[in-house]
Amino acid sequence: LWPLPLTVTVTPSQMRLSAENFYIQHGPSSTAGPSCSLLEEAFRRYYEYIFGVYERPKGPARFQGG
Amino acid sequence: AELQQLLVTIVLESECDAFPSVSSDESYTLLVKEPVAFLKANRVWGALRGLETFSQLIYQDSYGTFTINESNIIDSPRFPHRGILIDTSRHYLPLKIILKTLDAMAFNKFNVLHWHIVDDESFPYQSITFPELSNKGSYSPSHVYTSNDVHMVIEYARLRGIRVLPEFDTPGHMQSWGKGQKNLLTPCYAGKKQLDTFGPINPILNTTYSFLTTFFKEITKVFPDQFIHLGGDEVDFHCWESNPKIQNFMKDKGFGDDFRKLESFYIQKLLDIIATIKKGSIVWQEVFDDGVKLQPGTTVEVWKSNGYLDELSKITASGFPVIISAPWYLDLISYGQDWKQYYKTEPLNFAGTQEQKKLVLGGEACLWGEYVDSTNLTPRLWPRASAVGERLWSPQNVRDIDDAYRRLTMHRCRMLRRGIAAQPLFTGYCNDEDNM
Repeated sequence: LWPLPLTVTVTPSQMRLSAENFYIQHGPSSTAGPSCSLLEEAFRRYYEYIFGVYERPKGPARFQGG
Repeated sequence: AELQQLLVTIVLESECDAFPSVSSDESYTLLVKEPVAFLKANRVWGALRGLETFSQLIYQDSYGTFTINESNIIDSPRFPHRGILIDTSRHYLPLKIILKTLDAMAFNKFNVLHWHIVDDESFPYQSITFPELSNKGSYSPSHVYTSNDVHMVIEYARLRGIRVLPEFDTPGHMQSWGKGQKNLLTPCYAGKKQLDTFGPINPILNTTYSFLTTFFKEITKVFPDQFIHLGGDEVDFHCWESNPKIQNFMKDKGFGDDFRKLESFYIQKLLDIIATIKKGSIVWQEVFDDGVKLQPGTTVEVWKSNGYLDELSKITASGFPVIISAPWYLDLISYGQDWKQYYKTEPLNFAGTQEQKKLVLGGEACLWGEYVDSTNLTPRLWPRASAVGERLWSPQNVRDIDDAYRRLTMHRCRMLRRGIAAQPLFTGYCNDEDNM
């Protein structure tokens, strides 16, 4: 990580992620929702940083409201 | 096990449509656990920082599978002002380079773009009120920043939680202003003969101050940040000394031969103008050194490397907030791993009380434009500025240089993958180098 956060705990337990089955979404109790273009843009950007440019074939929108 | 979701929750009023400020809350918590990860922040600014951290936790194993470890992170910045200074006057920087710099800043959790937009060399800022400033003062009519360009930079920065802090140097460093605004600069003399050369702004004319009021009113409307960075540094007094009208003014005011008093007189009037239009000022350290009466809350930027720790003691003892750039002039290049010296710098390592140290708002890595244009700005800046970024974000005790080297080499590869042409720290390689 750079810059190093204030406190970090990382366990050896691993999970995999896949571009087609991973979503960044607003939490149900969040005060920001799909109308918050700043976060919508950020979700899109970081999805691409993580997976590269990936087009979902079908199904729900990549970023949904909470 | 599979991670399927990152849920992002803003707890307080989101500030989604606001601009970031020096008091923006960038804290966040991140819990990564199967099957859902949770990112919580008080405001959107913290969510942006948390998304960056989340993205850094994910890596590809040797089979290409995206993987993340269960993690728990609590984070907030050590300093609220973490800036990068760019200079678009000595060399023009195309818009896309400025935007790329903002991308890289976000990867390193910087939050202030200090845009030294005009200087002696050129005036690329296209003023709506005074278009002749850039018409006559820019390198060429195509090398300007239009209103649209400036708005694009500001919005692109906002979406990344970055403030855009414009700098307009005055009374010195204004040669490019004189071409488009008659009678703004002081005519220089040789004896009784007026020369074709001009010095600093003319501080004895009322028209100077009416121009400045109108100009900075425009700047206030264009740049939403609460602060404007003003100059005050490196004023050459020779031209003022040569001008008979200035000499008479000095006598009338009782300034004697001390032209620093004339400079102070001018800057004080300028700072009053800025306060009247309800902006705060950030000034270079000379303004403080020369005894100008500063409005409470004026921030002083310490840039001179010689004796900067003493300077920090003095300024904070007077109760003014400071930002530090003295140890982080990245234009002063050297061979080898110079990032280490930037990394080792401790901003609070000066003599002073805890109250004084609370007045240190942060600092800036500065890349002046003399030898830097679109061809080499990005690799000169990164990953050197990354070292400053961690110093300003992470806790004081994060200082292990070997650990930093290991993490920074990986971070540099990550920046490369994301399109930032960051220079290597030393020997080594990045995975997927062929695809970058």
